[in-house]
Amino acid sequence: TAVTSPEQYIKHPLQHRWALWYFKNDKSKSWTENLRLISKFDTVEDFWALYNHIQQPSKLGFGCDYCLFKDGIKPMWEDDRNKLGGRWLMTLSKQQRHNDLDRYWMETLLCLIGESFDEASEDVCGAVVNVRPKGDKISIWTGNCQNRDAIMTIGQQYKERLSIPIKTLIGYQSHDDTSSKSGSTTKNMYSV
Amino acid sequence: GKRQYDRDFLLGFQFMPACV
Repeated sequence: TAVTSPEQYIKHPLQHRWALWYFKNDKSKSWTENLRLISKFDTVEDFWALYNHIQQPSKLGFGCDYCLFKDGIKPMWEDDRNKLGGRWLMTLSKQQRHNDLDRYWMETLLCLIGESFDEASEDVCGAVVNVRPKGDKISIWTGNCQNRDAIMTIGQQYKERLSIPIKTLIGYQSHDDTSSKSGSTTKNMYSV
Repeated sequence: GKRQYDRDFLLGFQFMPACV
């Protein structure tokens, strides 16, 4: 039976083209030399082909990151589309590397490529997972830290999506505050 | 309109054979 519907041949296009980056901390190289573009995709099928092909975050070495950003936005504060923005930041405990890290990262990716935040998805620039000895971090970056409504929509829906307990607060920090901080903590502009 | 895909829809494609 060769007759099939066209849907079986056409990949499902995403709203945006996305770029997946990998950062490996090699102290003999510069920060930008350590940041590598892995691949870009713009369909559901191509996303899974890539996702299924690469290591889960929990298998990465300390100091490594994955970054998923909309095509054209570099995963760094200095990019024009990031510099006025900030991030919803989740800091995970050491135990959560085993229990939650990979699951949270996959949910984060699905939120981004599926445009889960409705109109607020336009504010999303990308997401980052940092694998660190003290505790891993996952963040969603948005383009303008003054866009309160969009940021709160993203934060509330994201927290719900990850089934974070209501009592556990997650915070949003501007990149300006993060980059200029002197101590180990950055103040939250918003929290949910 | 915006191309939105919910979680279950996206997950449904994770282990599909690659398309042409």
